[in-house]
Amino acid sequence: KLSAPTLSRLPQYLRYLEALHAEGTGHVTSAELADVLGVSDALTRKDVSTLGHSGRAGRGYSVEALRYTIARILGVTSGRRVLLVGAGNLGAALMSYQGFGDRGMNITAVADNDPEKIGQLHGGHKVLDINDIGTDHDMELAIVAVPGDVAQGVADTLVAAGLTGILNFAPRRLHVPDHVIVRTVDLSAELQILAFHRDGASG
Amino acid sequence: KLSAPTLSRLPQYLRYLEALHAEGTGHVTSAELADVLGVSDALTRKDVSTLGHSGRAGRGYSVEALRYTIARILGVTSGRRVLLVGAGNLGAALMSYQGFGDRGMNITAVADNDPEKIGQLHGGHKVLDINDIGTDHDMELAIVAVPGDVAQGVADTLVAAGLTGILNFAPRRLHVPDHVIVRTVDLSAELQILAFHRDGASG
Ligand SMILES: NC(=O)c1ccc[n+]([C@@H]2O[C@H](COP(=O)([O-])OP(=O)(O)OC[C@H]3O[C@@H](n4cnc5c(N)ncnc54)[C@H](O)[C@@H]3O)[C@@H](O)[C@H]2O)c1
Ligand SMILES: NC(=O)c1ccc[n+]([C@@H]2O[C@H](COP(=O)([O-])OP(=O)(O)OC[C@H]3O[C@@H](n4cnc5c(N)ncnc54)[C@H](O)[C@@H]3O)[C@@H](O)[C@H]2O)c1
Repeated sequence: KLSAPTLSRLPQYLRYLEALHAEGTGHVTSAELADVLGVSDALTRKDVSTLGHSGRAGRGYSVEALRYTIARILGVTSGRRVLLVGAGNLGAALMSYQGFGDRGMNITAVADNDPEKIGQLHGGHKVLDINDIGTDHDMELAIVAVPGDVAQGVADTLVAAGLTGILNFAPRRLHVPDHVIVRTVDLSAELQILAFHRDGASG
Repeated sequence: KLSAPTLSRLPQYLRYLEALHAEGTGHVTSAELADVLGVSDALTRKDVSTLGHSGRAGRGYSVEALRYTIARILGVTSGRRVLLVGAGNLGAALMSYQGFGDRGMNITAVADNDPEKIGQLHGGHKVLDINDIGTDHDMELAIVAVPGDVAQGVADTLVAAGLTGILNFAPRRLHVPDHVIVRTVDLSAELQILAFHRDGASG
């Protein structure tokens, strides 16, 4: 029902709706939402109607109702429990990031394989031994912030432990069974693509 | 000439070609490249022919020649000079990341507006005052790792200083002139989209 492009816009709509809600604004027009995202008004109307909402002429959509619908779809209302694997440089930054909790993504556990880190407090979390993660837990998602050469092994461990969604920062393509979803963020590639466009070489 | 989907695959081809080069492999087939990226063989052949390379039946493409072509397109051969703005949690992780330098993206300066950080050494860089960044520098790209509410102001400063490519981590849409390119990475949105797919709610 929801296309991938529509889905990828929902977090941005939600962020703006939350700001409106915080300042007590009751209604928002599709034109205003479209402007915030930098897309056409027609596209925004289409997105919002896919969500089952219709605006009242001249007043627009109810901020509260639209906010709740999107938050529910994105799982923000229920809150997600996230396991972070890798208490290194990147892991330390991710642990401290308020933005995850604000959007219902709560890092509830941190695991590593370094004996110097296991059992110690990092970012308020007692670091667990990755090899002790069994199936008896209530986490659904994992963030992989370990070196590239061990990332596949870590992914295998997570799949065996029953995690079904992985956000991967290691510059490797992870192979997982069909019921598991992986999204890879490659920050170096982002910079390389930026450099390419800047050169105007795509002309 | 180069489509956006083809461009977004180049960093992954390059990463694999570099690994082959490091182990002394001279040739690679389109089928092998396709398998690494998880795309079809036909798509890889199309990508590589857009780059002006053709394989020899049975042997495939020259690893060295293909590697050099892609590295040049992505600006790796010349090396890029990158300004990092924001020496906070995320900035600290990004400063220490070897992966950027390996791919020609060199963080050559770090700027902040916090008097406690300016003039101090962070990750081997003496932190500059963002307000001192004039136009007399040789940096082309910037990474923005500052809080959302100041990100637009920082972007304005960078545009005035002549930077034409921005990798933005703040959860805000930045408004810049047409000659400046912005790519935004929203890590919370990545988790939200992962959570949505995991629920299978898109069925
Ligand atoms: N630092 C960054 O800003 C950055 C940016 C982009 C991508 N990355 C990628 O993120 C990953 C982490 O980078 P980093 O800079 O934090 O590295 P790091 O070396 O600082 O941290 C890696 C952590 O992973 C742990 N680890 C290693 N093997 C493990 C295993 N088998 N099981 C569990 N934990 C294990 C280590 O003990 C360490 O704590 C790397 O793949 C890197 O390429 C990092
Ligand atoms: N920490 C993470 O893992 C993470 C993850 C995703 C996104 N982000 C985003 O990245 C940004 C940085 O996050 P953080 O956790 O590093 O925050 P932080 O508060 O630890 O660091 C922010 C840094 O920006 C500096 N700064 C503030 N205003 C500035 C200005 N006007 N000019 C120059 N420097 C200025 C501060 O002095 C500080 O050093 C935020 O927008 C956050 O939403 C962070």
